[in-house]
Amino acid sequence: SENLNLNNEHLELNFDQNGNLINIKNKHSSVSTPLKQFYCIYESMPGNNSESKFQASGAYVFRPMKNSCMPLEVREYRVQNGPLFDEIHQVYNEWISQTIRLYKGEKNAEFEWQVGPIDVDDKIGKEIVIKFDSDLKSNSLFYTDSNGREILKRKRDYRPTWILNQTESIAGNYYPINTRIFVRDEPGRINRNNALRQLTLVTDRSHGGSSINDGSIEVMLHRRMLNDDALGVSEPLNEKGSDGKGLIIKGNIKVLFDTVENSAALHRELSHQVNNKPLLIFTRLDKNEE
Amino acid sequence: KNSINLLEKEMGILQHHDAVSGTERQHVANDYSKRLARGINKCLNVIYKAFDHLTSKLFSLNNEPIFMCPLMNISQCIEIEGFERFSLIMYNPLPREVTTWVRLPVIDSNYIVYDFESEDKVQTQISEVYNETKLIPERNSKANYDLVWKSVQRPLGIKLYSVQKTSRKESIIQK
Repeated sequence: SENLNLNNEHLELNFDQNGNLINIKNKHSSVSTPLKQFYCIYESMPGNNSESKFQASGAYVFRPMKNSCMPLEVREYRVQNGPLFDEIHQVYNEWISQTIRLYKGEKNAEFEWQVGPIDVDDKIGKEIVIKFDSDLKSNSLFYTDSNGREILKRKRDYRPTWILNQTESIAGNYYPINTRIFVRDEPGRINRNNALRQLTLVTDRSHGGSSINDGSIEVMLHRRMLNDDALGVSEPLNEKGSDGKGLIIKGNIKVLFDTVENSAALHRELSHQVNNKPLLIFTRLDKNEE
Repeated sequence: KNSINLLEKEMGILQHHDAVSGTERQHVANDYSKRLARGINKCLNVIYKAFDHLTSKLFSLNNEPIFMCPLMNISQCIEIEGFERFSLIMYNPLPREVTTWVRLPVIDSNYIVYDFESEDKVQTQISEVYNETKLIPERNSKANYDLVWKSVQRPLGIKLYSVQKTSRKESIIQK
């Protein structure tokens, strides 16, 4: 009946009574934000395969049917505490679940997600995103490392080299992510913490992602469609697992929340660690035998 | 030399645009997977030889095979499931000290981990493998738990751990 929280020396994550994340606080920097984290489903445009005007969402094209996604809330959850880490395991539906893990001494929180097989029995293609909604005053700006070398500034509904006529308010603002995406309080924007804050996601693989509203980040995790986008593949993006159902995929996103000043050093180091993990080799030999 | 050339060649093919963007047909995706797996398997032999060479200064493997577990993201390492004792060799590819969290899928919850160098017991925590992961059809593991501990890795260094199954009684006392 009480609100939950995960705590370590650096971060505090607060959850409501239903197990939904609602707030994050950095204890060292004394900054916090209401943070709603959830999964959201975009319905894929079924399209008309012979005309690009009614183009379907497919392998080449992300084209949701509506300009909003259907949010999911935690259906059930379990909390596990221990000497090295605390975690909350959340189930959203029959095919989406995640574990939020806070290791002792770590400056990031781990969100281990599992999505699939995406249910298409209703004959509707679906594209699943993980969303983080904060109150950061990002002023239409967000940042991705799209070319794998440097962080690039992105502005919603804007291109730096031509006048954009935005016709796809969701997909038209999606950009590639290689290892990270972040939003931050832009200078000059007033916030109640009296410090510029930054919310950074460090990913374990390449994704598409965006910031559709100020302070919000979303990352595309998994897609399953029933129509071809008529751009040459000639088959829908509908890969199946060994059981003939849609694929199940699993990954993790590390979340950093700190001041803008501190964040750059944190996400650079963390991204190196995520992408250059130690190699693990096993042998049956043990110390006694040796 | 030829061992690593195969992966280089297959990666070259995969740098074709449809592999990068994921817009290939399904049967082409399957072919790409097969090519990558073939290249990676060849490279694994090179990695094993390198580890054998590096670790030979610390201890002799006495022809005991070494192996990797590429499916640990779905809590699966079938090779170690039947072992009462085994060793873990870790190599940090970064030129600076890093802290990492080791997660090993195990069948039971009663294991003790020793640091090979200091011979100290390492503090561990058991984490349940949740049903959603167990239901992944490609997963064949019987592991019910992940055995987790913190490891501080030296720059470009090797770290060794000895993992031993204990009696349940000893495990309960430890808990």
